[in-house]
Amino acid sequence: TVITINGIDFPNGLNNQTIGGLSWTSSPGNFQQKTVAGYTGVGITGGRTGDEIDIEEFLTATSASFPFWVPSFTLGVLFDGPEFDDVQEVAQVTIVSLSQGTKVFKLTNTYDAIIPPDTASWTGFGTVTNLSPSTGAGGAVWKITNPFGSINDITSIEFTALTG
Amino acid sequence: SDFTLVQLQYEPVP
Repeated sequence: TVITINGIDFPNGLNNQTIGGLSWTSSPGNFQQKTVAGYTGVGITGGRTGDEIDIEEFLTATSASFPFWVPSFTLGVLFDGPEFDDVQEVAQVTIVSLSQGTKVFKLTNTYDAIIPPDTASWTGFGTVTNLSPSTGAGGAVWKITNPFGSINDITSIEFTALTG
Repeated sequence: SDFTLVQLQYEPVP
């Protein structure tokens, strides 16, 4: 049975909460929802932006009782440069697998002068789909399907930002 | 760089 956890499920202002059967923590700030172009994601208070997962901020989900497989995850407001005078943004995703240990992956929104297509590169498995474009009016939303391939003994997953 | 988590799907493995 696939369980879906959405950004709107995170209570603003907390930093440690069981949501959808996983233990979620944020550090060093607290959960903070942000809605852009109709997509609500959870970020973390403090840092460069007060409502996104910034460099040196970490959102982590841990399972103490069972390992799991990840059918998909979706990230928002991962832009690629000129919309907000920003860089090609990079998300780092780290998993801990019982059989394979710690594995680190990156999602980079690669700049496209003309969109569509709007593209991003993922160092893991599966496919990358753009759900909302990387434009000033868009949400720069990316869905990664089957991101870790057949790894099905994951016990934690952590999201943080890298320098773009 | 900065972003939000919009959704995570997982499936427990017995």
